[in-house]
Amino acid sequence: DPNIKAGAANEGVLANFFNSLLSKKTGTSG
Amino acid sequence: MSTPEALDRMELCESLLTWVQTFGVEAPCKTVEDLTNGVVMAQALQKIDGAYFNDSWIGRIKPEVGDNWRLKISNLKKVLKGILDYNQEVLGLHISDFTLPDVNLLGEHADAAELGRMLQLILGCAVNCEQKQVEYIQTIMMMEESVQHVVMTAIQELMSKETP
Repeated sequence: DPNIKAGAANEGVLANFFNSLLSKKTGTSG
Repeated sequence: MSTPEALDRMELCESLLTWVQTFGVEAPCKTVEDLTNGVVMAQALQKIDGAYFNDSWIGRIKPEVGDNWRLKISNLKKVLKGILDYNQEVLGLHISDFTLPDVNLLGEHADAAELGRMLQLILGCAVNCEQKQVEYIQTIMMMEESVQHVVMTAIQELMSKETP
C-alpha cells in the first residue's frame, strides 16, 4: 500500500530529524 | 541542510497551539484568542527558563487585560522583547531575516499567522534552552505525526535564520 509506505517514510524523516537534534544537544551520536 | 519546506502559517499556528498545550500552563490556551494577551506565552517562557523569565519579569505582564487590545499589545511587546533578548543574551543567537510577529495584528485582530510566528520563536527557545531541551524535544516526538512534521519544518526555518 503506497499510503503505508509514505507514512513509514515520513516517520523515518521525523525520527531522523529529532534524533539528530537530540544528539546535537546532548553531544551523543545516533 | 536541505532547503526547508515553505510553512503554511495557518497550519503552523494550529500545530504550535497544540504544542503549547503540552506546557500545562495555568492560563487557558485552547484557541488563538486565548493567547492574544501574552499571558500563556509568558508562562510557557517561564517554564522554559525560570531563571531568566523570573517572577520579576513575568510580573510586568498584566494578567487581567480583558478585551483591552492596547494592554494585550503592551504584554505582547514585552513577551517578544523577552524572546529576542533571551536569544541574544542566553542562547547567543541572532535571528536575522526572520519576519518578526506583528504584535499589533495579534493583539487587536487575533491574527493566527502572527501567533504562529510568535510561537515559532518560543519553540526556538524551547529546543535551544540548556536545561530542558531534551525533555521538550522528546515531548514533540510523542506528538501526532502531522504536528511533528510542522514543528520540524518550523525548527528548520528558524535554524536557517539563526546566526551565532
